[in-house]
Amino acid sequence: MNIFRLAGDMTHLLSVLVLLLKIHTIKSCAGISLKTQELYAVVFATRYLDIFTSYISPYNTMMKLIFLGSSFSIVWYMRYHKIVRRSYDKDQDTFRPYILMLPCLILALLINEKFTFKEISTSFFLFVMWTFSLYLEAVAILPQLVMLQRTRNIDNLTGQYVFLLGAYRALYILNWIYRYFTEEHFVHWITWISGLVQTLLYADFFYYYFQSWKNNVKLQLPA
Amino acid sequence: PLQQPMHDEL
Repeated sequence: MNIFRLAGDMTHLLSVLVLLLKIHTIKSCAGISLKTQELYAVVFATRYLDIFTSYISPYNTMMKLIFLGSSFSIVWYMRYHKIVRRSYDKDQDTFRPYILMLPCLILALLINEKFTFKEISTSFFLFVMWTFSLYLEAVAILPQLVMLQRTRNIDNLTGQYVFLLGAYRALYILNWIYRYFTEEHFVHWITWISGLVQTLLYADFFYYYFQSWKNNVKLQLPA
Repeated sequence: PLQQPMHDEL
């Protein structure tokens, strides 16, 4: 564990807590994309399939449970909570998740660390699901970014949520650089490239977020 | 045990 990865995990945790805080306290999910939340639930469900078979550390298991629990409860709130669901603007959240999930699944079958299609085994299934979750996580924010461009006034908590979500993966990139130079044979091209793509997708959001912070004006993304 | 793709990261 290094400082970049710990900071990344804490930033990721904070992003989830900010969103849960918004939804749980003011009972509103205005401006939040349910599609992105559902994609994140799929990301964690496919990423942590091994939560009961492979034990790494109490920290690792605890964080996995927190991410699984929070992502599914956010989806539950937005779908079924009688007050929260009223503030969900489904007309603005029109991104079709399947146009993201299918290519990620096909890509995971073609490009993963195993490359051997012949041994259809449990570990191959785990590899494909894990790789799928990496690719899906890289693009899961797209429905949310599209929705931000449509909703004119982005409230602070939503802006902070997206900012923290992007920052966590940027910190992970620093973690990968650090581990590459400090650990033998630490090479994970698939993780690195999808993590880089993921962070680059936030580039314009980061720019406008920084501008709004610097000029102390309301965050607005150009349509 | 199953060979784990997911290294120790979340």
